[in-house]
Amino acid sequence: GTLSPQASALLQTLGLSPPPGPPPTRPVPSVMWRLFRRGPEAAETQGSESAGPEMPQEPQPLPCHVEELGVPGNIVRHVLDGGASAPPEPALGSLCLEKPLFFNLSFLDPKEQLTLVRLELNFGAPGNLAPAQDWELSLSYAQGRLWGQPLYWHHREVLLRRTVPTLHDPLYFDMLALGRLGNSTFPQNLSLVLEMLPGRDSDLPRGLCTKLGHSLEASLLVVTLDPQLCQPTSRKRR
Amino acid sequence: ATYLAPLDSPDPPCKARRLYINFREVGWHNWIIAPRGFMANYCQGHCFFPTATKISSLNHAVMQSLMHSVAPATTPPPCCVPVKLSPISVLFYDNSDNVVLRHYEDMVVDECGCR
Repeated sequence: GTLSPQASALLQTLGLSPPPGPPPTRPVPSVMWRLFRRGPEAAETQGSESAGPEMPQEPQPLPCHVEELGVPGNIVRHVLDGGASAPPEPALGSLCLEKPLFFNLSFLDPKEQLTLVRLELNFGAPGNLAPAQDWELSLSYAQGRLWGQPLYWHHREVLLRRTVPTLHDPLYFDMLALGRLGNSTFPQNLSLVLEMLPGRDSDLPRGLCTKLGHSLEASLLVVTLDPQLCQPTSRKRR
Repeated sequence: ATYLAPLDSPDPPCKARRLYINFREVGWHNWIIAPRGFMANYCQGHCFFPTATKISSLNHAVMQSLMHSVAPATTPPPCCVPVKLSPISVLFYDNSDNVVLRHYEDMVVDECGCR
């Protein structure tokens, strides 16, 4: 319903804004639960429950630092592929898969510094069916592509090529390490194209490639640091 | 939910009082995934001399409480404020259905003192 002025002011101060529509039903990714449980309260609780006066206290997690990911940050967002429902493009030649990936990053606030942008590719059950052979993956930008136009019409800047032994486990790519994303101050979105080439055994059943395309879950883990929230209240020198 | 702690004496000393913030009661439970609420607490009580000397007070606060005890009209007592705070993290959905973990410093009052 409508928020009271006090609630609005408090939400704004905390940088929170309730979703306009009905509550989301999207499951919470396990990585986010894990990060939440490892947060400051967990350390505090563990300290008070298990440690009596004689037990050494657990070290407090560093403020403004995401310990598990090893980067500075105080806001972590899990962003799903906006194009997940779009069917994969018809893969040309010996390509097994050619999939557009689209991430909406318009939530980024100019005050926030990007410290990690990690792409996760998870092929789920069909990934377990894929033969364990060297798969060649390539990621490229598809900036400037008009929706609905075939991919191959567009010149693509290849970001990376990587050979992976299997599709059984999730694959991670550090997008900041790839360069341009880290340099662009406030990207509004990230449009990529994933191409997959089977390794040795090129006569894969076509159905498998289609299944891989449909089961692929791509997501971004975006960590940012809002320095203003990390300033210790400096005491003026007397 | 809040309730004023019963004042255990006419001039209760400065200390942390329990205050639990329940996200359901403020209607945020649909999009704040976790926690359901948290103990924010607050500070209440007096910093009168000589009690102020036993509370985690700055030397200046002790001096001010002494001055207040001898000339109350000229010097107010020190204030009972948070002196040790803890952070919390909140997991919620944002406007674009992203799952967000946000870390807030200084959200829980662990200790009060006179300042």
